[in-house]
Amino acid sequence: GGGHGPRPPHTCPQRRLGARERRDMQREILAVLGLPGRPRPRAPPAASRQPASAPLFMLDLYHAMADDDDGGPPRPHLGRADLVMSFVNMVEHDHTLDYQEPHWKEFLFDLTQIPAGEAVTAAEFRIYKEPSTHPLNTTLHVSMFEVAQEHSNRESDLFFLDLQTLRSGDEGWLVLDVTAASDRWLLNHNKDLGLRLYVETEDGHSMDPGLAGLLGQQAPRSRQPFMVTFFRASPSPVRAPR
Amino acid sequence: AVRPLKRRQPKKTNELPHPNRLPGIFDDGHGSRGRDVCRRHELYVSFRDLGWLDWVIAPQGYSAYYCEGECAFPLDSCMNATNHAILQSLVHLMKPDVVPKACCAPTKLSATSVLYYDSSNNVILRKHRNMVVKACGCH
Repeated sequence: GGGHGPRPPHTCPQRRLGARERRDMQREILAVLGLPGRPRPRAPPAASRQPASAPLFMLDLYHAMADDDDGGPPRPHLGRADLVMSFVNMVEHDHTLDYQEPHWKEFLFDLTQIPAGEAVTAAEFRIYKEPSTHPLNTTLHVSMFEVAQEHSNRESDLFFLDLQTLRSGDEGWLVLDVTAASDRWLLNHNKDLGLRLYVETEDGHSMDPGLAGLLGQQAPRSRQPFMVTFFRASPSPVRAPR
Repeated sequence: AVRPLKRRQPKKTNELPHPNRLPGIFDDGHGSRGRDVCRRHELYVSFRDLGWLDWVIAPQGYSAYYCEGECAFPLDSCMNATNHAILQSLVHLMKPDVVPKACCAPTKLSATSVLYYDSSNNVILRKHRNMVVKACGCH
């Protein structure tokens, strides 16, 4: 039989990779991780400044996903998702105080970054609510619509998405389900997604969302509104041999 | 004509030869010629070494593991070998130049998740199924 001594040291030559080889290896690992390439965030990443609401929420999801794999309690929507994206709110239109009723807030999201070939399993709009001082302790109805089509000479076409009822004194993240809007935005990628938010009192009067305690872009970074979308990868095509 | 008495065939035993009867087989995790038996080894993919921590929020890297080691007959329980691998290893003993040994490969894989920024500063959480080796075996 062969020698029974300790295993001979590995003979394959150990050498440092050259710069170009390292770049090729990184590109290969990115491809395996399904990352299009090495994105360079436009501004220095928010993590280097005061943490923003979306990354904080996504970091929670990351830990929940890791616990999920280790048999932890499942989070809604997370079990079936392969990809979760948070969208930073780009523009905010206020149709409030100096306008006649109804008052509303509109948020726009850039959907061009949505990866092709992924099916949306759920989408949420998250907005922080502080206790509002008036009308004191009444019931408020918060409704969310998608701006399906804008018209120059008349009111935009709206598509109802969700309605939540809360107390004016409530505080915390309000989560509105906007999954129904995803059917359209997968069709026209290049169009921004417009979401419009209304607040009504119990007797049907429209109320300025800001007065109801709903925070918009002026809020501190850790409490700004954002959207989260859960995707399920369609069966990935066989990777081209490299 | 009287049919010649059939010589009784020796009773075929179907248990495998006991490992210690074959030369060079140790049961301390080393196969023949002192090589490691098939098992899982640590492989750490460090995002820090790749210089990605300016856009990957979490993790800093992850243990992917890899399988290496010999699938030398007999394939004992720690190799969680398939029946086919046991057969292949037997046939390899008879025809080593024609049939290769069974190979050491993952038998159980799990997912890993990566959290990172895209070029619009959106935050993306991607789950990669079958990215981490949980167990190895002979196939």
